[in-house]
Amino acid sequence: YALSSSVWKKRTLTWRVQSFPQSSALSQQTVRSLMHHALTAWGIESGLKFQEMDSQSPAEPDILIDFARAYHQDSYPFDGQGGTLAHAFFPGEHSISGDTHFDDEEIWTFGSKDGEGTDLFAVAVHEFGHALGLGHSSAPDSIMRPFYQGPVGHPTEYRLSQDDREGLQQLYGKAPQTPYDEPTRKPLAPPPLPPALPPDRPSLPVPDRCDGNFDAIANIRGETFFFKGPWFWRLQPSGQLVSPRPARLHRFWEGLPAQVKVIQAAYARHRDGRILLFSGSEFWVFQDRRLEGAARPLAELGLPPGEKVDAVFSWPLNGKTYLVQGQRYWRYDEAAARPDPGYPRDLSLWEGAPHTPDDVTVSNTGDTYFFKGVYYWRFPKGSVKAEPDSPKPMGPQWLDCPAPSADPHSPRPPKATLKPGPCNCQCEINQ
Amino acid sequence: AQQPAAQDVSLGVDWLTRYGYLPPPHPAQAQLQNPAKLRDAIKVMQRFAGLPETGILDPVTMATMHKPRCSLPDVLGVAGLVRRRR
Repeated sequence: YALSSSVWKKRTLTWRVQSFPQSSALSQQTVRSLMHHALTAWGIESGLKFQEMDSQSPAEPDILIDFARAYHQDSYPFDGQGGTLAHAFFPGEHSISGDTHFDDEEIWTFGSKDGEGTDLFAVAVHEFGHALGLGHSSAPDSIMRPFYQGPVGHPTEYRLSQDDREGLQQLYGKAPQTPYDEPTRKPLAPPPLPPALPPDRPSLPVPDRCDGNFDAIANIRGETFFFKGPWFWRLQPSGQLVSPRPARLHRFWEGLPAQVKVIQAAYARHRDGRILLFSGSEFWVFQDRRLEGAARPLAELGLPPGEKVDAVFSWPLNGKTYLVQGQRYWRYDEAAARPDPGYPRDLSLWEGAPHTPDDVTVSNTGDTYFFKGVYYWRFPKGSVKAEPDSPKPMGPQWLDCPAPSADPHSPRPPKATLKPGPCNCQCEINQ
Repeated sequence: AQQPAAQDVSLGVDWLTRYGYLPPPHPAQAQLQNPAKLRDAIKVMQRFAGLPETGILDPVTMATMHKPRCSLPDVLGVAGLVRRRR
């Protein structure tokens, strides 16, 4: 491998596709997805994080991606189809540092058999190597070889060669082992990249993750899913969002009935890895991303018929599943496959927990988190008593969002459940 | 081996200069590209291209110079380059 003399000082880099290919069949969504996967190929080997910037954001990203032709205001004019395909600028303080340009006169393809067009993912991985500070390599299996070597396989399965990993780690060190337990199962693979569709229809308005008030939150194989309406975000164990833009619920969860408009609770069942999504008085069981069987009644897990649930979580400490509704909760014994007797109980037994939580989940480190609005309550591993400094704003910790503004009009954290015992509170109408 | 045509040598030298294998020509010094330097430059290019390192601008090497590739130079100038030898 060869290293340029420059490297990024920061470890989180922003990127945005500023212009898209005009003469290729790839949709904007596919191009963005391929860029995400190409950057991720470098990120997972180095701990570098990459965040896509909204197209409306006025800020300049570190890596600005353009499809251009012929002379395009830099010292590397393109030469039409064939010949030079793309280039990128090494890290640095200059505004063009890191920027990556693809020749728009190439026929950019994804998933085509070799010989048809030029595989955009393969070239993007190469160019982002430059954008991170790598020069060309003569190693036979390196992605940094100067000549195009054809497609490199499916973006979600691609792994850098040893030569490229070593070069990258010279610059940025090895990826830190996440402090979390290694999830027992691989994270769910993202849905297959959409087939080459006509240029994207204007994308539907999506909710802002920084508004909080999620419908459901679940730790699914080490990743935290935040559900809101027909959308969801994914947070990787490293703490990095897969994308600031939400994914579509029904495109990912294959078989989820179209009439299910909102997921009210979710959890991953430890004993068999199934994922359960709850809506209304029913739930659906998924094996990986595929629905397994028909809807099941919530009553099966011990709730009164017709009731819905606010939050569901599985507590590793005892293997029991807790189902929360309002100020009450039920407990279900997964091993015995039956509800535990003596429930529902009052939620105040989880000292400090908010009533009617948006959802509850257990992190990879075993701590229990109650979420409500834009706040979270943390219960240290094995404890049923919230940390004294709970609640805390969830934005900065979970979603790469600013803390809610401190202005008096911003919603105060909902009152935590009072400590058990006689309550002498005087409740006026406006409390 | 068959001697490359003058035009090929000229195109080859331009290509090798563009991608950093040869120093850009300096009109004032008009330093001669001595044949040994040219041969070494061709060998390094052949290594990057995965070709037999003959040091000669043979037809395969010339054809490779027309293949699709990245615009960036292969040799970044000694100052900025840290190359790891196996």
